[in-house]
Amino acid sequence: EEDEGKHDEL
Amino acid sequence: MNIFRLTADMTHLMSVIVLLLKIHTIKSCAGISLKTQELYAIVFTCRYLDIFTDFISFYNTIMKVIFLWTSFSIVWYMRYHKIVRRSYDKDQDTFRHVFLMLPCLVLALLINERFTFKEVMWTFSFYLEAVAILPQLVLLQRTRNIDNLTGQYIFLLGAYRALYILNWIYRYVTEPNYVHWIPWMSGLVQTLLYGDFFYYYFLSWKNNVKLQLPA
Repeated sequence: EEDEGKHDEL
Repeated sequence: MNIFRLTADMTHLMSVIVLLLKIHTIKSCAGISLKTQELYAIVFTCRYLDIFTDFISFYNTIMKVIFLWTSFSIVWYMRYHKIVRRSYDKDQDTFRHVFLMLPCLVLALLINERFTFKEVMWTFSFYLEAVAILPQLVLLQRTRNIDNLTGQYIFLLGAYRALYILNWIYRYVTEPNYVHWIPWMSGLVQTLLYGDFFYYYFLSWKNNVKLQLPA
């Protein structure tokens, strides 16, 4: 789920 | 998404709903720290700067909107609603949040995963959230009267972060090279700060007595 540099958690 | 994180997000949502219900139905914010609520609005603003640039999922975007909308609504109610604001105890809620924000900002500038504006703001939001409950815990110590809804609100707010720690352990174990020390350390500090509150909350529940924090 976690692309580089994106934060997928709230 | 795993069950720990989903339960954590739902617990967090429940804490906000309990607080909004308290304020909206009995039109009272007695025992609630406006300082903590303002810090939470700042936490979500700084953490969700990517709401328009990085689309993760509908769930992610909807939850971000809900947390932003509810946190600002609570601050609005406590500051400007003509009835609710009367029950705000501003003489006791004196924690100066700048004392929390400045160190967190400095730390975020020093320790972050990438030195970009959005990333530093994201990091700042984790450090700030870890300590945002302090004004609320100080207020509880001072006012000592904790009504059920306030107690439930704080319990849920603490429980959500403890569940996130389970989520982080689960993801560390199941996802290769999933390592994020900043949320992990912040989340640990945040959960520990609730430690004594959980202890007294559990005692009051076990002995079926009103929740009292020692002076």
